[in-house]
Amino acid sequence: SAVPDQYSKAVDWLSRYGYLPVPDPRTSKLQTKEGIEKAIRVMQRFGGVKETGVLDDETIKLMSMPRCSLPDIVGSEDMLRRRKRRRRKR
Amino acid sequence: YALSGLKWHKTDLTWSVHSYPSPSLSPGLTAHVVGDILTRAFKAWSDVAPLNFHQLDSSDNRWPIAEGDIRVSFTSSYHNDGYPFDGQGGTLAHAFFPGTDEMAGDTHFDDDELWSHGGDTSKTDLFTVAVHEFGHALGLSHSSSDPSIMRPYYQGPVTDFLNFQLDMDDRLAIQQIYGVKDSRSPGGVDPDLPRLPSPPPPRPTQASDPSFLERCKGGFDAVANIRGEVFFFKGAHFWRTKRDGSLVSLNPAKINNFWIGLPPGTNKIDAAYERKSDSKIVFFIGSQYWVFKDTEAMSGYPQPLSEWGMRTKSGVLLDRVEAAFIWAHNGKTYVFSGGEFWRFDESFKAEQVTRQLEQGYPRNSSLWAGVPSHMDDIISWGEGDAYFFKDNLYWVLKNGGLNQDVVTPKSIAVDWLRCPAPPVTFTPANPQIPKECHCDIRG
Repeated sequence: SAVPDQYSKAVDWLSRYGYLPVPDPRTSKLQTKEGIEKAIRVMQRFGGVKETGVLDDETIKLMSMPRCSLPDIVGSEDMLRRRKRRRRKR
Repeated sequence: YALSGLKWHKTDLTWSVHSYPSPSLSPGLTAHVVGDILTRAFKAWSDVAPLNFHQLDSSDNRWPIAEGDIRVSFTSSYHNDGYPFDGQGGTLAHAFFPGTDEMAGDTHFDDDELWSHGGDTSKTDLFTVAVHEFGHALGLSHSSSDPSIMRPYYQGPVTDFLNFQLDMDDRLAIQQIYGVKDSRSPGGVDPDLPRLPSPPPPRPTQASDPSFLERCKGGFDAVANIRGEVFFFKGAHFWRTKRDGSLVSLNPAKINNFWIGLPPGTNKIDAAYERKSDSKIVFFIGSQYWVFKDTEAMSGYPQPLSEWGMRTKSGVLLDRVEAAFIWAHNGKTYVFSGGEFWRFDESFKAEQVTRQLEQGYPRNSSLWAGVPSHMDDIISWGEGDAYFFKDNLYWVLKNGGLNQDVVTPKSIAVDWLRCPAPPVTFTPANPQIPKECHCDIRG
């Protein structure tokens, strides 16, 4: 039997729920391996499972649970950037 | 708890139901029962904050029904709000944060779910989900706190639906926005950040781009699944398709501007893949290969392809690769060239990747029945299926299978690159074995 393409699915899931920045069409940055690991850690912390940074069974199980469509992290990068800008102005 | 940064600037809110669950999937959830469940879900919030909820119905002439603050509906699949539902399981519902936008407060439930009214754990409890969604409609974001009704995952029905009370985390959240019920100073405060991200500045419409035709013509040099996106390389450029089917940009990017460390003027990638064991990205160009860490070539590359030790059946050392991919079915690396293929085990041992050519290779590419012997490239995608790309068509071998009787090709341009469908033309279902003709009595 086939092994689902968990990695691609997980990247899509992490982007959809706000853990990974959506690729910016202006800069088109590639998701980095470290960035994906970090996003998995944040998702694990948020979901209350062991923080491993890898797609273990518990994480995959959590990702496949029924849930609300709205993202868990809203505009975190945007917010950080704005805070930094404000600090610089001060 | 987390707040969206948005709130209603009034405490009397109206709500209405615009459609109900399908009786075939959720029997027993009549309009009356749904109204009762939703009333109780609103009550969970109005019990602890100075909020009043009034249901509007079609017989009520005081407000036009469309004017309700929180409009509830049961919809399925795409319903024109950017949050499509996905059938049973997966996403269950969503709601829009408060505000002046037309959609503000609107709450949508997936009509493909099996909704229930408590008790039946094989179904989804409408009351539990409704309390969560109304939390969004009032300005709350998802919480990581346990217990909290605002956790994003559905974990079964709440206990004691009739006497349900919000947990501390949720109470504090709603009171932060609207104040405490029966307190002398109701109204709360304007919630501080986080604010919703501001939309990107408007961009002028681009003039028509000649690269449009290139994208839609097909004939890609290489196709690769890298970090969950599909890269289509052609000449000196590439396009990227995200998992949701959208393109990062309609305009192609220059290979040399993005992939740093390739020779200037690189105008053809033969094949590429993301290594499973360490997520490094391998590019084949002519008789050399490069290994990238993210978008930068690692020092020491290029190296000669001969390092891979691939010899044809006639004993010649391979000097060009046509296609390469990791088959999700077994995690092995497959390299194709000249109608033959080789299989490698690339394990991560002692902090480095060791590449082991497996015994019994090369084998004939025709073993992959139903797909072209000489393909442009291959990827693993979806549920671990193998996707073969050739010219402007692609074939899917499902479930780790090698030998499917009929594999119908589909259009790369239409399915992957957002191009208009071409006029219908005949394409053979199996490029290796032309389909037999069957004539009927009328010839």
